Amino acid sequence: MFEARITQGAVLKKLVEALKELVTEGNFDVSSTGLQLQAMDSSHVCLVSLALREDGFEHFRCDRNMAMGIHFQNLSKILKCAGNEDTITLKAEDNADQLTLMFESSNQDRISDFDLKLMSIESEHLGIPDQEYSAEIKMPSSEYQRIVRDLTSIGDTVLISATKEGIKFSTSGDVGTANVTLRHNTTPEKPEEQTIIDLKEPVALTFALRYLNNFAKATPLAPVVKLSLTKDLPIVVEYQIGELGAVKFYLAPKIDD
Amino acid sequence: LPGQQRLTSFFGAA
Repeated sequence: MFEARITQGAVLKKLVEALKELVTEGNFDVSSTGLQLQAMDSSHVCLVSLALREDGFEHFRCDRNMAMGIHFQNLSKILKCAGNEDTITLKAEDNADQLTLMFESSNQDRISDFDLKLMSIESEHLGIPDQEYSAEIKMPSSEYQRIVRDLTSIGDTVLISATKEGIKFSTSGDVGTANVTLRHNTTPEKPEEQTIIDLKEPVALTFALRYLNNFAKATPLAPVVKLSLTKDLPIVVEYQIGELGAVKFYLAPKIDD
Repeated sequence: LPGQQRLTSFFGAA
């Protein structure tokens, strides 16, 4: 059987809110090492890769590997019934066709359970090579959210260029043009308020803002986001979820017109 | 979007 208990149930709620617009369905692959998900959007332009470690849960047990096919809008409906302070336990028998979610209030005086019907999903896993990136930028996740939201109101695509001067986001549209530059800034005392640019070589790539804006739905999960860029390769937008694991979004670049 | 590439052009099946 599979059983995973997380005291901060809100994390699970935020996670599913971050994914459900982007991917309709996907398999929760559970094993003794934790829970993983790899799912592409319907146009195969971007991919969500989620990895939650077994030791990040208060309790984790998985007797045999399983792929649990999840419809994310449906999972979201159930998780909306959980309180923000609730502890959430996920449970499934081996080869089950349903996932049980149990919600316990913090003072244990309210316990509810819901069964989510599982789906059978054929999904091919993509092999994502480990690689060195030309530029890795860590910035406050709220800053990333603001930039992509602001630029989405101006244009459809953004040119992201990383140089030793900083990281620059540029767009243009019917309204006009917009440029936002963040400089390497380690002055703030709190690490989560710093902008750290680790540059091996300058790089500039163009991406669809609609997807970058969608990735920002993960902002409530983490104070810091990391962008990884390499010439002619997908961007990685990564949120570390405390000690539990990470969610990474990959987006293929646009070829310059 | 014109010029939008697919992820499958970069990452093969695992």
